[in-house]
Amino acid sequence: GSLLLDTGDMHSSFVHRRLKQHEKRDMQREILSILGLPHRPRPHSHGKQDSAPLFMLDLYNAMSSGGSGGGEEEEEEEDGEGFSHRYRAVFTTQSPPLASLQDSTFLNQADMVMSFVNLVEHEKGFALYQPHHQEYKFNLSQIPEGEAVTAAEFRIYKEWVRRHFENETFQISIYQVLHENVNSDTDLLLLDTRTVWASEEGWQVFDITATSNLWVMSPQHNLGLQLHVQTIDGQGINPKMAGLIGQHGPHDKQPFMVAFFKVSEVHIRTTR
Amino acid sequence: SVTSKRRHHGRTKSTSVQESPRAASLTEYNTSDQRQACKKHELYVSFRDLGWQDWIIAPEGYAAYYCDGECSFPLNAHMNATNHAIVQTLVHLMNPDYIPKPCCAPTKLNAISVLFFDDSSNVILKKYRNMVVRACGCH
Repeated sequence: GSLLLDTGDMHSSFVHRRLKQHEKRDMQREILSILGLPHRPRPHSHGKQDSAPLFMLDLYNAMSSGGSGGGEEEEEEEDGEGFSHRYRAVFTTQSPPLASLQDSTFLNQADMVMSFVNLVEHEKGFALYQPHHQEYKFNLSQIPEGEAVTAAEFRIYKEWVRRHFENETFQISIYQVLHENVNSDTDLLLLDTRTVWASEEGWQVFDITATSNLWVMSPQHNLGLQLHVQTIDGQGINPKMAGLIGQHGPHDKQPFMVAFFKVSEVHIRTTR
Repeated sequence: SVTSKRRHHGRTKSTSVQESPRAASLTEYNTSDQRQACKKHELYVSFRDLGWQDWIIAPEGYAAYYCDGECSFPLNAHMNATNHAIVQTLVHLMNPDYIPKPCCAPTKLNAISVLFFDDSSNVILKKYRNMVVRACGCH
């Protein structure tokens, strides 16, 4: 088809024609360069993890709702205030907002949001008689250059627990894996905890900003996260028993990570 | 080259816009011009037609717009000329064969947000500034 479609009144000197193949390739290359991409991405499927794309699409729609077609931003929003407003709108509809994230100024400064799919395929914590934790890993290597993490969160969906622990309260803890030891316990760093009722349902959000920054700066330290669940009397239980959704749950409720970025340097296109 | 032209045209003349002979020639220039004035035209860039729908989630494309037309005085009521455009016009009038008219180009640009997958199926939502022409004017 024609790449560029003149939909307005045409100037007499404007030649409307289909682009030749090499012209189309050149145009693709130029647009990729404007988008700051070295090549056209070829995403491959990680099972059917739809939750992150759906969350991001909600963010996109919320941000675009004030502008015209194509997600165009109104001029007055370019100072970032509109951005912040719309992020907040999505936060409050998607999940109980994390207080530390809500109150900080990072939302006003964010100009890129990125979600990361969980790469751990074997869910040992979700098998009934396995250790009472679950591991998550995320690939942060493709973050565009010049972007600095201002906030990051881990999101996991919790369903209402109706059996076994009906009136129970759970403590969900998120740890950063510091060292993986083959013959002894793994070294962990506690990042965030939440106390939830068995009857609670919705996205649980954990602040992992500091860890994300470390992983961006030192990718060799990216050994993933561990999630542990305890009852109020300190007994470790299987995350599935607490209603936390794992890989065998619905596609649109799979756990994922989301990070907010601020451009720390001006993107300069290289001269050819 | 402007200085040398001034010398050619005589010591008493200057490039001031208040000068009556020049003002007259500006009017002449405008009335003789039959081309369309500088304005914004719509142009849709389609990501779908680029074959990118497998990695760009939204939008399908965007109305980018472009500026086209001749910068002739007086400009439309909604448009303003920069000081440079006025000077460029004066110099063009002095030497029309060598010095071009001012350019009809964007004066205000808007951002768009693009939602796309990377190679690892992570999703990126990024705001790109200066992607959509909001207003055209003479530079």
